[in-house]
Amino acid sequence: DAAEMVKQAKILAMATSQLVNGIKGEAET
Amino acid sequence: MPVFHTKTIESILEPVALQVSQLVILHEEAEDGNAMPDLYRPVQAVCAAVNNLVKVGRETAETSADKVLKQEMPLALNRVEEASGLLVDASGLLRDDPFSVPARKKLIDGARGILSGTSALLLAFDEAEVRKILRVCKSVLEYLAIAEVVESMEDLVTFVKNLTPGMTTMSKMIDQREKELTHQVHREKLVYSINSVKNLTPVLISGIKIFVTTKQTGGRGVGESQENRNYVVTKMSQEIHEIIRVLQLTTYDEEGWD
Repeated sequence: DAAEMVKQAKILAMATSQLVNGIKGEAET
Repeated sequence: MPVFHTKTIESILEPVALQVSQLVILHEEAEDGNAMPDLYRPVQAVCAAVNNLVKVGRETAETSADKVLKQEMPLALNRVEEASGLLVDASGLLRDDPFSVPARKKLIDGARGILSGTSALLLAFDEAEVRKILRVCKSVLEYLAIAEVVESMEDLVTFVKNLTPGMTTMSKMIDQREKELTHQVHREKLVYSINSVKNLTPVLISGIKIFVTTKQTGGRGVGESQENRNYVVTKMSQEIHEIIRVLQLTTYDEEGWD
């Protein structure tokens, strides 16, 4: 349903943010 | 900076969109870069999240009666899955060579793909939600036209009885939608139009009542009361058409942003 899809999209966005932060952290050093 | 037209989509995607755009800039500035860390775990976390989203998305598309959603949802889900595949490839390449340039490119393309695919998915779903509201608006619009064939008090009672549920549902849906929009001008237009419709409803009922009474008593002013009733129906219809138009707008108008 709508709430579940929004929840899963949020989890994916958070996981992607963490990944990007990991890559960025390395790129910034 | 990307702009999302609903608060839900904005809250989900805006932070990651900002990070991805910063990542792109960083990598454009430092093409050669440093050694990349082992990204196996964060990539696996993304893949697990993609799998869950795809599962829920497919279920949503399968159970939906909306044909457009059924077509668009799988396309968006494929984009997200393909992007997740790029991240897995990149993670594998980086394990062998932490300086791998193709791996960096795949990482960026993968992160961008996750963002654009999730955006397409949420937009497809949001558009389907808007279509639900549009259907209710159109049914109210069609029913309003019946006002012109009400010729007795009994008809009027039936008319009000049948009009009320649709009008209540439409008002609730527009109130919720208005709160969800990020575009201030669109919000204001929706509030203005739905309030006009709400305020005109008792005026319409009163207008029909005057027309019915005037006609039944054979008194003067039948034409005038008919014109008055038709004017209110037209005005209400125009406002509902405006609601339908604004609901379908997604363009960001910077000047209108509060």
